[in-house]
Amino acid sequence: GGVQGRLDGFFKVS
Amino acid sequence: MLEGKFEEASLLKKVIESIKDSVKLCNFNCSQSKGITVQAIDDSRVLLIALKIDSGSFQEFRCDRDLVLGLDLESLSKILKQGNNEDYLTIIAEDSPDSLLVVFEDKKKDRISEFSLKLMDIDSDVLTIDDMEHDCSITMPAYEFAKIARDMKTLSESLQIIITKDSVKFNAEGQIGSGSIILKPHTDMEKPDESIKIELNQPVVLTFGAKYLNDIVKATALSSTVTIKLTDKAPALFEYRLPSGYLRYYLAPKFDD
Repeated sequence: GGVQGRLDGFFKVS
Repeated sequence: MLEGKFEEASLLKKVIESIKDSVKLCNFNCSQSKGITVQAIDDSRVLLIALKIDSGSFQEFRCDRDLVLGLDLESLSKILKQGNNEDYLTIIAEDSPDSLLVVFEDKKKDRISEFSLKLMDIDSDVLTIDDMEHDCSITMPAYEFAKIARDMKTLSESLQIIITKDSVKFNAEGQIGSGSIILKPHTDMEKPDESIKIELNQPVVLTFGAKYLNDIVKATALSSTVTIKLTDKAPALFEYRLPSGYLRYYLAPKFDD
């Protein structure tokens, strides 16, 4: 189940 | 120059064993004020590791100017295995280092062993992690969370965590069947680390990849408790406290198709 999310969608690259 | 002496080699050994299967190459940032900090993300960009080994984790620590040590953790792990857990461990680097000196000292015998590890230039982007408000937080014995993550992985590649104000439920549904484990908060006065604490702003249901949870629980030897902070539709934070500092994992959840 389900699609694995990625962290890039939540945290900004600095 | 960097010179950091650990009272026992076991601390750094455990830290590296906790992260080396998730990230192979990473930069260790060293400074007098922050000690050693690391941020690294796994190749699939699902799991992020944030490590802080404060100078208080060292018996002696000095870092004259800020340094970046680019390390291959597989190689560092090979070198750390050369020393015994109880040995003093000192890491030493020059100001513009191309290698890291690793020194073990046996406390009883007059035995000193020295190793040099080649450093690398590692390109890595740094993610900004704001201090988030979380919907809920659970603190529980680390070994208990590890057992749940390992056992439930045999049933399913996903593990659902459901938090309400009076319980945390771990749910796995797989080909052969399904299973769930429910824990209720309680306080153990004699062994506080055996307690289960739930702080809740609002109930949360999240699903995580069992593979990643099993990578996270490799840190179990570092701390008697783990704190898990969850927010709806956001990455979860799994925190293992060091004697002075922390190892945090941020894990992106799975979403319904």
